[in-house]
Amino acid sequence: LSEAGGLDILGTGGLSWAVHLDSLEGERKEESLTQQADAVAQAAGLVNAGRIGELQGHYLFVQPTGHRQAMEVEAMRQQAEAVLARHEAVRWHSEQTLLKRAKR
Amino acid sequence: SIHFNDPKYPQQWHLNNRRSPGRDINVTGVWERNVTGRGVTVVVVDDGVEHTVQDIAPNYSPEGSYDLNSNDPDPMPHPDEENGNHHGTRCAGEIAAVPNNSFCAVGVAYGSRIAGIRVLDGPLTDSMEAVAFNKHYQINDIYSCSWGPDDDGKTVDGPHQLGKAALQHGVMAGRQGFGSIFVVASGNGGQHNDNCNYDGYANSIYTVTIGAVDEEGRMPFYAEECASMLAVTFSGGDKMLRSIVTTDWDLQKGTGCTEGHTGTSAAAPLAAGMIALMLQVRPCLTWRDVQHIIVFTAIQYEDHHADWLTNEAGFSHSHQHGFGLLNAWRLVNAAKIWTSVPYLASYVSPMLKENKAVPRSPHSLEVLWNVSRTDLEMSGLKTLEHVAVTVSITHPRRGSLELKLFCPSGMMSLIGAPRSMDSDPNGFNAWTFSTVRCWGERARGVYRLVIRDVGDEPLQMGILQQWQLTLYGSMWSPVDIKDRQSLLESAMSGKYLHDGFTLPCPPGLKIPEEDGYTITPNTLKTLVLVGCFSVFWTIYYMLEVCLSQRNKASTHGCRKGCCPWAPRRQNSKDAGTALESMPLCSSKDLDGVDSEHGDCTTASSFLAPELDCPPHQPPDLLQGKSGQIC
Repeated sequence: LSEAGGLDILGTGGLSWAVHLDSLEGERKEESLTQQADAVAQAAGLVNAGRIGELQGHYLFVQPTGHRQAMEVEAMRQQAEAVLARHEAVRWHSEQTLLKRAKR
Repeated sequence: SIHFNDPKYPQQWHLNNRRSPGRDINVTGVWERNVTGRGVTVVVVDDGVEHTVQDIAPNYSPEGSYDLNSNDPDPMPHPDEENGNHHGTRCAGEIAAVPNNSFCAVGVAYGSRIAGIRVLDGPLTDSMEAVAFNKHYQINDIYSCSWGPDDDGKTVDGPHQLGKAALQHGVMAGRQGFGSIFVVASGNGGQHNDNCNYDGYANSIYTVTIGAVDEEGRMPFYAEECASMLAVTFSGGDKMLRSIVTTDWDLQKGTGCTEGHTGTSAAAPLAAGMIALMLQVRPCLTWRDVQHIIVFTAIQYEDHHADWLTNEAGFSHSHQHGFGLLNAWRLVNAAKIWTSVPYLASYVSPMLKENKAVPRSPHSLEVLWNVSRTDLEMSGLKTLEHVAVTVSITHPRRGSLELKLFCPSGMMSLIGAPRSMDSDPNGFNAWTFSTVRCWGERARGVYRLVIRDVGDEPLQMGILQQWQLTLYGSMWSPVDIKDRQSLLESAMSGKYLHDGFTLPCPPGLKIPEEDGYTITPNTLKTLVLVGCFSVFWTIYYMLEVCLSQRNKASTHGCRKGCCPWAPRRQNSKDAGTALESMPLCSSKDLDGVDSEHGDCTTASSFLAPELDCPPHQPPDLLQGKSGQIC
């Protein structure tokens, strides 16, 4: 699922965030981290698209599907940023942007 | 003694240069000793791998492959209008093209398995890179990456937060804990005066940064220089020089073979192939062992433009060629007898706040940091590997800055080369430069960072806001390094390169891949359908049994002779089915005709041998007991 995340969403112009959740209870089990990720994503108005590869505690949150106006998208971005910034379980978050990489 | 029937093998000068003997990677002797990369998997992270072409198919590893652009397990490249997605297939062919198939060419590690991760054919994000770097990291040993940020002479970029985390996680947890090997191409921005220290992948301590030289051993027009370059290997040069012959895709205009692969893209996979040869003879080499072996065995050669400098530990380095040319024979012989380096030790200085102006050339700003014996006591760090400097500098024209780092020995690294194309007005914001030029030197002493403005425009002066020094190395002493150098030289005769000599390897860690097998929606649908069918079949079958029993009871079939469903049992293909539908006590006893229906008796005693048939009884006693009988 996590592999699906970034591209499918970004390919259609949707917003997505990489989020690193704080493991307050030390080595928390993956299952409970995922549950927490679901909850945080929901609070931010996003959908948890799953863990990012092999990085424990890192999740990709994506914008729910659907066509939106630019203003709506911006409002959604601000809401998500605000929620993720103040959520105590979020150690770090970053909106996913496109990288430019060239074959050599 | 090596001969292949692949038609393009004679043109693969980088493997066996008959026109200019010696100007190749020196691999044939290794092949002669059956070292071909067997048991090692190399993955090409690129625009896909056409794994169905003859030269790839037999060595293809579907287990190590994935398509992150389409989110499926098949990294087959997608043809595009510009005919541009042959890159990964070409790189894969350099590594593992199958020999003696009368087709095209031969790979450096033709006994290895080759996988593909398709990620460059579409929008790319930090999270996708992170997934790619750790994809199937218990299957894939070496990640070959012939790509990077734009080489336009003005870009400063590298892996972002997740990509960095994935590289670090890969070297710690990949390959059962021995560490994934990340090989990266140093870049093609030579014409734009670019420098690979502005490429965070090349700068990373977790990667093996490989540059290119042409057939004559010179730096090609496209190649970049940098202090973090580990080594070089062959690739194409200008038009008069030969390029790399390798497999190609056969989609669109492709023929399955090309003589025109070039750039640092062509060099990195050769290095990946050579590392695969090393891992065959010594599977427990760690990611740092591989870096060390490259440093210890790369060949410094005559090139007056290369500006070689020999450091305190005796290693020669050039910003153009790193520690020199990779040599498969030397790498494999060294790997065979290599015992692991001590654990990685590091030292991080405090954040050094300066807020000092950067003067114009010929003047310069010089800042120092003394690393004392006490500073290193905790980590045990004695000798250096990578040295990194993180700087924050404001400047109205970033490309006018020049940064040099001097290690305690006095060894100079040009960590930040001026770039004429880079007019970015934002300077550097916590950018990390790194150098390998102090490898093996003592860590203790004074480090000097010298910055100057080489611009010729009357612009506002730059300000060095802050900097931080990070040292990486081990507890090896300079004597240990000398001893290891001597040991390796003694192995170069090839005397250990036979099956009879094997050093023990520690067992690897069991690190599960979290995404091992996931049920796809289609699989789930199939399972649900099968489940529903089973339920309905069971209900139908039970109904049939009940109804048929009721019929038997009502027709008194059992009193007339052998149970009428006995023949049906005989026809049953399945004993279990027969058992379910058969009365445990057969009808032979009902009217004493068992001799005429031997099957009943035999089956009954076979299926329920402990139940003997009751003695013959008068029919009237059985009336109304059909339920019990059957």
